[in-house]
Amino acid sequence: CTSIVAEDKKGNLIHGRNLDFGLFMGWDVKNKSWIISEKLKPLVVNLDFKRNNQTVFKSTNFAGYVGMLTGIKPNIFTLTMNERFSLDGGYIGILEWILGQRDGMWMSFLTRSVLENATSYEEAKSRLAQTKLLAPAYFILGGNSTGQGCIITRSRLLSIDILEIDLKLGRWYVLETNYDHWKDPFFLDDRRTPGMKCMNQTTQTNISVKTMYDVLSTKPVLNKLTTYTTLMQVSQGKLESYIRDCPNPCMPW
Amino acid sequence: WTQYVPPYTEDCLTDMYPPKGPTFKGAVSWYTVDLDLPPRKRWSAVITDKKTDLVNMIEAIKELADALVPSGKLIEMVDIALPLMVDTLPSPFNEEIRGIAAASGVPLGEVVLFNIFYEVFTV
Repeated sequence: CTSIVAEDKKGNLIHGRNLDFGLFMGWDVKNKSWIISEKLKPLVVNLDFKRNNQTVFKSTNFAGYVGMLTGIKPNIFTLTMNERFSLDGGYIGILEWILGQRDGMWMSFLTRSVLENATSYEEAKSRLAQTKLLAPAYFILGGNSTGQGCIITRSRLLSIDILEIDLKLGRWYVLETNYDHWKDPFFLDDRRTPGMKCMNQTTQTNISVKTMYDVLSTKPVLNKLTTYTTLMQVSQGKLESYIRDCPNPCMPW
Repeated sequence: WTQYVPPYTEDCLTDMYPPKGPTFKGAVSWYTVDLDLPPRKRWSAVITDKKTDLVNMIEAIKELADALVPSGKLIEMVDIALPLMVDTLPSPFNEEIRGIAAASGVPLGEVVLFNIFYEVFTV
């Protein structure tokens, strides 16, 4: 996965993401593609969650999956989640759950609950940072005011780090793939460097939904695992998504 | 030349939007999920439309599971154990998952697996 939150020169926040999934879950030799990734693409749907006929939040989802990986609470915040690998992983959380220790939350149920119930960027950030989880994760959160964009790096129990947009430091965007931002990514899976190169080449002056789509379309940020791209503009309450393909030559991940 | 050797890094692309060309595989349909409905009914419209694709995806996962554990024991365990787990999941997720299983015809355990796959995948 790759998630980006960027602030343009006018203070507008734009949140984009590629949802990559299906690694090592069966390779289709004839079509040079991952089997599960290809099976997930037809299941991609955009959802408008309503209460009293009013939109509460919107999301890009896989039909049949009740949790949230990508969503927007119009005019308030945007949220995506990327996988985080850790030895202290989900299997430990599941074991605890089976043994009756159920004070942790399932990751995508937390994101769904935050999108449904949080009323501000700060409240969303606090809940994503402090709620005990069954599995580690990265939460990428965008708000509706200048500077409101962050990557929350979570272990199952703790919030390890929160990296925020800081215009004074020249950090006009935050970009997360699947590795802790203070460490080098795995050398066989560095999507961060090409992603940041393209963001820096775009510049804050030219960042927009259009140019963010360009960054998310550039290999290897786009790869064989990429099922969809979603672009969100919080101030307009707008979410749009597109099913992707990665013609050869293309990285399997 | 870097785009021809792994990781096939391209020059930063431009003018890809509006989406077109070989990297754009299609638009995404919109559905409404009415949170005023009982949890079991919320996903009916989506699942009615996507039932076949959901069954296909679950079948693909089962084929993988069979490749891993040819005896079929893994799938049996999913179909027997995970339904017992659904009631331990918090509301409204447990009831929504039940509704999806009923609307799609996919066994309840397999819908549960799909919904907790992020945690299971770490295994």
